[in-house]
Amino acid sequence: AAEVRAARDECRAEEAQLSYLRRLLQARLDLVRAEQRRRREGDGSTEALSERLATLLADAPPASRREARAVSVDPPATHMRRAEDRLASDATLARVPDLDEDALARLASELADREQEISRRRRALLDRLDRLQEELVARYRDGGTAAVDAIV
Amino acid sequence: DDPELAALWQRFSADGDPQARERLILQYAPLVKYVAGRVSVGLPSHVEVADLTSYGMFGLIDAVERYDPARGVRFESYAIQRIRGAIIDELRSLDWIPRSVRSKARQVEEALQDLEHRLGRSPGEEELAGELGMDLDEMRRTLSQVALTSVVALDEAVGGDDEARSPLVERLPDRSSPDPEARVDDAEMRRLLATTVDELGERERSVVVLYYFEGLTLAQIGEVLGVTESRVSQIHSKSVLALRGKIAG
Ligand SMILES: Nc1nc2c(ncn2[C@@H]2O[C@@H]3COP(=O)(O)O[C@H]4[C@@H](O)[C@H](n5cnc6c(=O)[nH]c(N)nc65)O[C@@H]4COP(=O)(O)O[C@H]3[C@H]2O)c(=O)[nH]1
Ligand SMILES: Nc1nc2c(ncn2[C@@H]2O[C@@H]3COP(=O)(O)O[C@H]4[C@@H](O)[C@H](n5cnc6c(=O)[nH]c(N)nc65)O[C@@H]4COP(=O)(O)O[C@H]3[C@H]2O)c(=O)[nH]1
Repeated sequence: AAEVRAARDECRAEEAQLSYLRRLLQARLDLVRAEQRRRREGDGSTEALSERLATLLADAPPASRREARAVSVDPPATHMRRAEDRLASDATLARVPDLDEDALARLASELADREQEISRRRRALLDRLDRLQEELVARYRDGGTAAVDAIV
Repeated sequence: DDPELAALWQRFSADGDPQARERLILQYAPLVKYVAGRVSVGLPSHVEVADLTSYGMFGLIDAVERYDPARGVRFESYAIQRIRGAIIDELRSLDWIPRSVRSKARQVEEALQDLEHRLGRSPGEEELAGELGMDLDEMRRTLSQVALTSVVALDEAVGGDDEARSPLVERLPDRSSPDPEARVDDAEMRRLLATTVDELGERERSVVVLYYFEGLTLAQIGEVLGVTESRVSQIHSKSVLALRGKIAG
């Protein structure tokens, strides 16, 4: 089971990085689209920035709730090292108030493409992770308490 | 890092420029989405998840105002800790576990501590039921009511009720965090869990390791141990309450 566990751990590390990246891209996309809406519809809102942001960042209830699993909230260790993740961490959002309509539209489509790609990769990775976990569950079950004791 | 962001921090820390402050809050707002989503996992269904981002925004604003770039800590890591802390503090003040259930959980926790001292080992369920003056079914029903699979529950178990630092937390080797108010992060929590897991019974040890270190769901753990998911949830609750007693003790 050691090699299955090693493959699972690798999957989990990559999934942590992808899920972190995905959430930052989704939030950026939603904030850029909100700015586009605000400019089109006029800025009637008197709410404080922080309240507007809180609403824009909230998730819709998911179609199917997942079973609870232990999650870590710390940022993943390999924090945004790759150049491709610049889109999720550079100063783009800080510049949004200065961008014109065309620049905002370009940014929104770039973020949407990237989010789709990352979500697709994450879906495939989650499927693989769940298969590996199921395999480990079968090995632990069949191996009895000895298999569990080996890791405890 | 990004020169534009460094310039914003410079403008804000030099003279508190309100525009720089607003842009920094906007820039880092996505961290709130990430943290709120993860803290929401395993919370009882009566907790309104959509409110978590509001609580989190206060944590982000607090982080922007207190951050000192000279300390050499990445802003993201510092902010994530503050956002998480702000959400958890708010949930605790709003009784994320209803008071009636919380007081029962407290009774179980105290009974676990008393028995542990008397027996010198982790008590079994029958012994615990006896100490509480309940039959086994009633005791298990009580454990079922306390849903403790979330980050909030573990933070509460490790951090304790009041602000006083618990003795076990201080024993962590590298509490050299630059921020005196920093809470215990996930890696430290798992280390704490690992140190106390040996003192749990065999069944509890398996549940804690399979949930926190192997990343299995409660249903998967039930499959491994040949018991129902609700039994796993009860065993897990008992383990977290026992952990709380050890850390506070
Ligand atoms: N092995 C395995 N792991 C899985 C699976 N689905 C999610 N995860 C992992 O488990 C974490 C918690 O998922 P959740 O309880 O559904 O909790 C989620 C969910 O409530 C919400 N969320 C995430 N993505 C979406 C989405 O696309 N739509 C909606 N409506 N909510 C989402 O944010 C929370 C945190 O999401 P993340 O940070 O991505 O963190 C996720 C992800 O790392 C799966 O099928 N198998
Ligand atoms: N419980 C739970 N469910 C999950 C999780 N990850 C995905 N899902 C479920 O799977 C559906 C498809 O997710 P996706 O392929 O990542 O595809 C997603 C993703 O590409 C994107 N998306 C999800 N959340 C957001 C968001 O907050 N903002 C933006 N801009 N896009 C989002 O929209 C697509 C559809 O999202 P939904 O309608 O929410 O529908 C989601 C959600 O119901 C998870 O971690 N936990």
